[in-house]
Amino acid sequence: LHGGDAPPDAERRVFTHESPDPVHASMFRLYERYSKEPQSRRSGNTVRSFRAVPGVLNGKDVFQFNLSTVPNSEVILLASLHFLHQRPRQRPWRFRRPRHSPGGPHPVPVRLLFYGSSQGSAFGKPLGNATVASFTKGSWQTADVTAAARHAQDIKEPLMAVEVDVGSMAVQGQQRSAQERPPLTELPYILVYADDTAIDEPNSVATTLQRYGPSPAGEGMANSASRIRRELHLQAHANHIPEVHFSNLKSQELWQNTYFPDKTKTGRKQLSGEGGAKPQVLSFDERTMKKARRR
Amino acid sequence: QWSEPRVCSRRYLRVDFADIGWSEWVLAPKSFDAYYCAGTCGFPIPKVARPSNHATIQSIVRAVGIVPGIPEPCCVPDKTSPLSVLFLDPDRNMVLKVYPGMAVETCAC
Repeated sequence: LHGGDAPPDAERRVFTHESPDPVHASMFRLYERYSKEPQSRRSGNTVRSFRAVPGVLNGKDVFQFNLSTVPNSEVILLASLHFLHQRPRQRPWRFRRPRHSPGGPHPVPVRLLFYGSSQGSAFGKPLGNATVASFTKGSWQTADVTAAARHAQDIKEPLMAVEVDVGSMAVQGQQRSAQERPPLTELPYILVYADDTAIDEPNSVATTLQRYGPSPAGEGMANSASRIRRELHLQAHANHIPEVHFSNLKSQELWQNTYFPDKTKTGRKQLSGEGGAKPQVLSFDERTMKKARRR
Repeated sequence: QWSEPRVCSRRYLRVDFADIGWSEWVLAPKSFDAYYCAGTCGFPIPKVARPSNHATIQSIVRAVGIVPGIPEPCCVPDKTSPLSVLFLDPDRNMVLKVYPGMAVETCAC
């Protein structure tokens, strides 16, 4: 934290993220758009991305999406499935929309079938279907899967499987053998646009972004060390006695009391039980008290 | 100069997510201008401190001193702005959220 009275300087870190990973690229593009217009709530206040995991359902190759992280407080406004269709083998794949030319790829309709796949049975629960009317080979396609995503949320189905029925055609990944997994950059993904009704509640930022406190006991020692390294360094130069342990304990206690009340209460009860009950108020002998009063 | 009381106003504060231990999962922004409010709201509160009517009354009551224990009105954020944050959820999926009230726009008594 850098406090002070100085006016805000113009220096800001700008993100020019050009990742070959389409999920990263899409999310960073959205971040830039939402940062420019944070007040606009047309697309909701939350966008979640879900990368596909190739799987088999009903004996067919499917793409599975784990939507379990979407909480009930998030009202799904829109969900879109993005998938790459049959890479042209002659040309290297590039994350770019191909130009449509008269002699280029021809549109082919594609049918998407959605299933809930977490019931443990070999057959998934149908969640709906969709058809992508205009479909061009070798490019990223987008399909509206809002109804299926909402249905999955309504029936509390965390796993959604998508089967791409293209007849003789095949979606990138399905045309490969079972052992050959498509590369990460070619896997389909889902973007879920939602309005999180809980985001206006107090501490919403900590609820989603605070993971385990700044200095968790017994875990992430490397992380906590890296977090305090700068402070230690400054103190060494200033020839001050580092108060790392004290501040760590203090901050840890603060975080735990604020965000993990149940755990700490139990932990403390156990601790106090082991070490003997200690009074809440400090007590001193009469001589010390007299000295203090005189002072 | 810090020992002298200064009227309630917005002060500069940049928060770096690395400093609060969130940089491991917060992808963007790395830091942002959060600002903070500080300063006194003592009687008489100047207009620049944008006192609410209640703050004005409380300040007068305190100055008169009839009711004991009434503190000075507080200097608090009056208007705030949201912040878009791109982060990884526990499943390592990228999530974008627009959090309200993340940066102070104006302060008031």
